[in-house]
Amino acid sequence: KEDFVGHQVLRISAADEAQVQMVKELEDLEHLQLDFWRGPAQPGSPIDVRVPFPSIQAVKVFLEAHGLRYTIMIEDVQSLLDDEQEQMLASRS
Amino acid sequence: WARSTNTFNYATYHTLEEIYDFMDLLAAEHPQLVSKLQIGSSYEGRPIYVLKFSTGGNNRPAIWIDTGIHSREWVTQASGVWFAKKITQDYGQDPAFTAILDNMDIFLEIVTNPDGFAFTHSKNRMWRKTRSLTSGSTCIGVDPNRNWDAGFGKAGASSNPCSETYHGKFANSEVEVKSIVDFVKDHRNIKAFISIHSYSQLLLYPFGYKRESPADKDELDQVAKSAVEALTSLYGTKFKYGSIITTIYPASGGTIDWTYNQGIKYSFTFELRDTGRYGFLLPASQIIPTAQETWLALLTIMEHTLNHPY
Repeated sequence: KEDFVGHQVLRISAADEAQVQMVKELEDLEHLQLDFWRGPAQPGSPIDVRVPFPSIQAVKVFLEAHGLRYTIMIEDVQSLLDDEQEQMLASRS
Repeated sequence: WARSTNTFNYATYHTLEEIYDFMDLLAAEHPQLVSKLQIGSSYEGRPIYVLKFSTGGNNRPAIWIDTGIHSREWVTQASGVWFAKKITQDYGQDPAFTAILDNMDIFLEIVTNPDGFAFTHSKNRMWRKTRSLTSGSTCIGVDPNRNWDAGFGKAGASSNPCSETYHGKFANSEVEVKSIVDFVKDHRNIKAFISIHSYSQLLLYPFGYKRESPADKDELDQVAKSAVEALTSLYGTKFKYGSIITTIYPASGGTIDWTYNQGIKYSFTFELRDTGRYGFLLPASQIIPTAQETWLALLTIMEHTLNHPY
């Protein structure tokens, strides 16, 4: 199974149209392998993105350099998936 | 394995096989009300099933509900299972719902993207697309909510096969989409079409591929408002509503834009719960509350459809 250890989901707040565009630029950087759960839309709408562990540093630097505010929505995706699997197994037994 | 739909655990996530077994159980328990139709086979050869709820008649006006076209949105398939059971429980008990099913059929497709769903269980929990191969690319899958023949290939869809919003080589290239297209066209009497996604808590109506308002915008807006009020009344979950393009962003080739263009006036799409900020990893403890509140919104749309024939 695909391993999501260390992947984080960041919630980004884009305050204006320029910041929305900034996130769209980030979306185009294929090498970062970002997975937008909730894409950039309008200023004020939250943007959620799953960031693989190797890209976390680069993404956070990008966001901070452009004054984009963010919070960590999910600290470690794999730990939530482990909980989910455990719950499924428990319900079967 | 559950031996009856009464002992089935609705408060946990299930595999494709478990959901398909649930469908068989439900149809066996309610042979006068529920039947299982196969409308096609997926890219990898899995059957694509629809539950038909009907109290008789011939080609009655119908309501279509689908869940799980994006495979990682697990709360949608889980809600679909709960809706199926709810339909069998409420028919004959809830007068408003009974009136709907006495006059209309309901078609419920619980796993709209079976290959993707199986893949989320076996290999990659985050898989969203179909599993079809694209010649000339090493990337797999098409976004089935960008593959419909409504503004196909315009803004809000990607031509890059590696993108999560890849629209495919041509409209209806995905058999999971084409199977529904053929079914809707053959049926010719579907009056409401509701496609259910998660997350971000929205109830949306056309269009996603153009800024132009649908001819029925005022009525759709009013129905959406009532449906959201009903949904919120249960647990206070906040939903926004409006057209796709104004409420989120441009998205071409989407399901309900095509159905609306086919003449299905009551075309809506939901984005279910994100309460607790878990995104696609909504804890299983929230499945039943999510399904319960969504059912109230569905009832509002279904009642309106029954009471406003066209």
